[in-house]
Amino acid sequence: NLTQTSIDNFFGRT
Amino acid sequence: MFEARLIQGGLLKKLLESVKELVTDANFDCSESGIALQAMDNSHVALVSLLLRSEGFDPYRCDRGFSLGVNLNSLNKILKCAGNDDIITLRADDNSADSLSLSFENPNNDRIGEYELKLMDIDQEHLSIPETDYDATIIMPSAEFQRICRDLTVVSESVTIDVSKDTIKFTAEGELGSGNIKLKSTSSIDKPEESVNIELGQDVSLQFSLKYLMNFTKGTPLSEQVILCLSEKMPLLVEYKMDIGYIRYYLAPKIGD
Repeated sequence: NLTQTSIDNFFGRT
Repeated sequence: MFEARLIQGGLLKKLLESVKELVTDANFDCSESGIALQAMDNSHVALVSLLLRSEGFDPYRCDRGFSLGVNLNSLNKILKCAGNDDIITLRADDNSADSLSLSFENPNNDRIGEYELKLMDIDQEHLSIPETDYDATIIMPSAEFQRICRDLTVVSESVTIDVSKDTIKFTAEGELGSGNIKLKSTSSIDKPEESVNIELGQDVSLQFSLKYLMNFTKGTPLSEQVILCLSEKMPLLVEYKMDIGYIRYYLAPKIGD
């Protein structure tokens, strides 16, 4: 089973 | 005062086509260096980042930085009123920038269309995209990438991309069966735009949603080549370079439980 990750898990908020 | 005149107005039309399905509202951040846009899709799975450098416009004027909040669907509708060969000029008054003026001049300069697009306040999160040394960088024909995504959508909702040595392999497995496409690195000196170039630090294997990749391939008309950058457990970067800038799409991977 695969889980779709979120882009904000990788790129921090400025 | 902001003014940007783009001789190749058709480029702006294509650019809007390539983002409007992913993002509904976005700020165009205008500065001396050019026009930039960064936005995530509603579900925070993908991010689009585009840049149009000021040198690409003639003339380009932007006294101080400001943001133009735009409904991309509305802007796209207005841009459809411009001819493919029209010169497009964007103008906004920074004091009362509640609308963006657009003018479309035909090549003979005997037909000029003028439109106003209402602007909106968009409170948008801005993400910092880290400088990344990717494990694998692939440059390939953009039409080929589009075809692979389209073909594998028949089989599954997701695709596994494996890069090793001189091969990039796209694999899809679904209820009806499975499919894969392998591309070997090639070099065509006569037609570099048709070659597949693989730069590899270490082998990579990642899974992504094909629905988003299909959306990214809306950028295909912008460039004959697409650049794919992959690193384990990092978002995929899909980039289309243009003479005056770029559009970059980032897609978060699917990870096994």
